[in-house]
Amino acid sequence: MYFKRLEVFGFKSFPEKTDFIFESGITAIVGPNGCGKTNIADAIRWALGEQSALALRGSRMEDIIFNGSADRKPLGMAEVSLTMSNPENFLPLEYSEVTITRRMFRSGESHYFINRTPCRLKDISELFMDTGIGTQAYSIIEQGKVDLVLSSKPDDRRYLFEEAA
Amino acid sequence: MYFKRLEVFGFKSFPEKTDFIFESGITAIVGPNGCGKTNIADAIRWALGEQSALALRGSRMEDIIFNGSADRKPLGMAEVSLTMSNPENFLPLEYSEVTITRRMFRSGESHYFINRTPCRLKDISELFMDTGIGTQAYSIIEQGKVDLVLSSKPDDRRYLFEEAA
Amino acid sequence: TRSQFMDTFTRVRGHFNELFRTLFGGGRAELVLIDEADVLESGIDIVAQPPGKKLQTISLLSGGERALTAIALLFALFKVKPSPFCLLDEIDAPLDESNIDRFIRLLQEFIGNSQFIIVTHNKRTIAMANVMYGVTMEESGVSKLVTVRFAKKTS
Amino acid sequence: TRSQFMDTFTRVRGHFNELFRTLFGGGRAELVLIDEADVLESGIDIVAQPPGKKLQTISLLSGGERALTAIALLFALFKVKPSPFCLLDEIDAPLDESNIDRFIRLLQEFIGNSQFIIVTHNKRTIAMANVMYGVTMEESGVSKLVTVRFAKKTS
Ligand SMILES: Nc1ncnc2c1ncn2[C@@H]1O[C@H](COP(=O)(O)OP(=O)(O)OP(=O)(O)O)[C@@H](O)[C@H]1O
Ligand SMILES: Nc1ncnc2c1ncn2[C@@H]1O[C@H](COP(=O)(O)OP(=O)(O)OP(=O)(O)O)[C@@H](O)[C@H]1O
Ligand SMILES: [Mg+2]
Ligand SMILES: [Mg+2]
Repeated sequence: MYFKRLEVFGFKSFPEKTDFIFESGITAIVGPNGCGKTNIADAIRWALGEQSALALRGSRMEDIIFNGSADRKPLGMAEVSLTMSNPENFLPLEYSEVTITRRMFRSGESHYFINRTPCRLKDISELFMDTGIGTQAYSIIEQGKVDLVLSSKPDDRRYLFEEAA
Repeated sequence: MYFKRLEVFGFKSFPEKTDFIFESGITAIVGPNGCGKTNIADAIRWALGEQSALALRGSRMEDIIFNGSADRKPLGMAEVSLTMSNPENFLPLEYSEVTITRRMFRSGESHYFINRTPCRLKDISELFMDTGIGTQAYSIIEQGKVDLVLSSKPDDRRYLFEEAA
Repeated sequence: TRSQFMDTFTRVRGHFNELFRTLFGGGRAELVLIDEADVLESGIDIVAQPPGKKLQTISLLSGGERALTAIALLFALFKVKPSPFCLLDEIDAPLDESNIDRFIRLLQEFIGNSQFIIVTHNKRTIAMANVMYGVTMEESGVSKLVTVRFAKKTS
Repeated sequence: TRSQFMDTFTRVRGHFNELFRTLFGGGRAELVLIDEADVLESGIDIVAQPPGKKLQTISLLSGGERALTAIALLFALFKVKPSPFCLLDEIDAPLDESNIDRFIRLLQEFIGNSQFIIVTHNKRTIAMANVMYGVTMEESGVSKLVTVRFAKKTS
């Protein structure tokens, strides 16, 4: 199974609907400091269900909604959709392609969708439960955090092995 | 007042006596990963009186003595000398040039010298007491630690201002 | 379960040493269960010895050596239980040019099974990508995506 | 003493904003005493707003923006109380090329009073040094120094 597309709208520094097509092999994301590269990584993690604002570098979850710029007003909502292939029903659904969507308003009210059908966050977590997607700590290595596995305490680094087991 | 020379002998990855001449302006230190660049920074800090093995990336102070390589045996002692100009008796000594030397054996036994005259560590600390040398936390920025001043707690970063006061 | 963890641990440990030696061109690396009697709770120690150097605590390794050691461990975990995708945000930052070359050469072994997304400022890393997304902020505070597809890597 | 600290704090704050604007080409930065009533114990908050962006907590800044902000603060402290020497170990690692240029251009203002030793892997940073020490490990585990003196910067 593989990721096909990421659609970002109103998430952090992406006020305009932006499509990011996943390719096989290696995709490089480049650009100057502060242009939004790590924000794309944050969008993927948020779509997969990240619940901690701190993990996304914010102090409140509201921080992930586009907050305006010199020439633009803040937006009231952020929405990210992640589309993936579903060969041989890797995910327990009848579709050959699965899109999960997460939407959040400034009030904190959140909506979730699977293939555009409303669902609960619980349904998305259960969908990925045995696949390792979204939970494998070693599949996303955050900026500046490579050294953590070495600097962490011997007990703390166990969880990486438990996830691989 | 300025630094003139650093002599390193038996310190970390420098088993052979190595002279490092300080120039005015900007000196770049370059080389591949693991070749010894940060070890030079450690040598300067150790010469200025660093007492924490952890601050020098070791677990015991003995870790700063050359520990051998594939083709060489460990050494029994490390010695670093730092020579600086002393215009207008910036440092309270009669000399126009001051060399501080620190030597340590595996037993932990340490010797200190000012211009090759034995002294106590206390004498070296007092020598630098009002100059800010060796204590100014913002005059040595360690690898990977630039972000610390931003990620530290508001109370923790006070000390930088207190040092500048 | 205990046997499941031990099986995973043993396999990761094997890959870790192998990948370390590939990335460092020699030397050796070990994973050690601190408390062998209590496998399900024991902490795990990391031992790493670059080629030609004496074995010391990993704290004494250089910034680049630590990054390369961490990469060997993360890829060892990845080998045991691959993820369909892997996102690496500027992990080449502490590496010198020859270590970046070794890292990207190693990456080739993994792209068969997983998609890799690598955020980087490094030209060598960029050169081995199939696709490059440029992110710009021509309008302050507004990110825009530009796609550059490299024709070469169609094999 | 209270007045001594406030004097230092005020001067650092002024330089911080000024250096931030130089490094970012605009925007603004502030230092805030959390408890103005208790100056000798109060924590200090950092506020930073890159040009054209909305003011947000510094945690939301990018890796490179945070490094540049930290550099502005460290140099602000340096301006208030210079040190005869300053050692910077790979502080350019998170910076993109144009920010490295800004950083090294700023450095020129400080070299009159202090010696700078910069450990770097970056060619642009190396290009503006007077002297370059190459450290090699031709024999494994043994560091050796090679001096390269650039003739150009004799002005
Ligand atoms: N909610 C938001 N609204 C608008 N802008 C935001 C929001 N959250 C973050 N940003 C902006 O995103 C920028 C950071 O983007 P990001 O971390 O993706 O940079 P980057 O491309 O990874 O840069 P670097 O190379 O320095 O790591 C910051 O300047 C921040 O102001
Ligand atoms: N006591 C010692 N005896 C021998 N070698 C040592 C000792 N202490 C540290 N080393 C070696 O020094 C090396 C690290 O050197 P250093 O941290 O200076 O590298 P560096 O040039 O800064 O590299 P990087 O660019 O990756 O930061 C390690 O490989 C370590 O094995
Ligand atoms: Mg980033
Ligand atoms: Mg280093």
